[in-house]
Amino acid sequence: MLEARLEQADLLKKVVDAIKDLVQDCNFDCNDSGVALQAMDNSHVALVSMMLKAESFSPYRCDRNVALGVNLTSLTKVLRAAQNEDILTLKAEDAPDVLNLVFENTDSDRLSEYDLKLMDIDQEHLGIPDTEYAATISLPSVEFRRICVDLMALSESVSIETSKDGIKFSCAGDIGNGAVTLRPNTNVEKPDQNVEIELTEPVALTFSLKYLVNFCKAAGLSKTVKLCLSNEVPLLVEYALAGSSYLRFYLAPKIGD
Amino acid sequence: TSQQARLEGFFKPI
Repeated sequence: MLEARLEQADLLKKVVDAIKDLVQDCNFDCNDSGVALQAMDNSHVALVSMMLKAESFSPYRCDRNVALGVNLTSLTKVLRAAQNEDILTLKAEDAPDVLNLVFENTDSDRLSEYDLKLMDIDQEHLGIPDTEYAATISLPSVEFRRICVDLMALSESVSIETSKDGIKFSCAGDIGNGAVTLRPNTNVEKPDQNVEIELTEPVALTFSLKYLVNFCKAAGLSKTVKLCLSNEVPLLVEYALAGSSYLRFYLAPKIGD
Repeated sequence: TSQQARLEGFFKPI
């Protein structure tokens, strides 16, 4: 059986909220190392890869590998019943029809129990190779969100160019052009505000802003976001979670002249 | 104009 207890329901609520507009039905693959999810959007342009490591739960028990096929809209309805600070426990049998969710508020001695019906999902899995990216940029997640939202007002696409001097986001639209350049900067007192650039070669790629703005719904999960780029490979956008868990998004580039 | 690539062009199904 599976039994996984999260100190705060907040984490799962935010993760599901961040991905539910991108992917609808997906398997939560549970094994002794944790709970993983990989799913592509309908157009096969963006991919979500989530890993909640066993260490992120306390306790965590998973006797047999089990795939929990979940409709995220339905899961959202159930998670709405959990307060952010509730203790959340996920439970499932070895061959489950339902996922049992328990929310506990230790202050008020309230215990809520929900069973979510599971579904059989035949999910395509993609092998994601380990990649040495040409450019890795770390920046505040709210800054990245602001840039994507601002540029989307002008255009559907953004060009991202990185050099040792900085990272430039630019777009061209019917009403005009826009560009935001961030230079590396270190703030000792507020390390969350740092912009860090590691570069082995310059990169220039174009991406759909609609997807990037969607990824930015995860900004509440982490104060910083990591962008990993290499020419002509999908962009990796990573939100690191506590206990080396993560929420990653991959986005195929736009290719052409 | 540029064309949107799909993920399968980069990642192989397993």
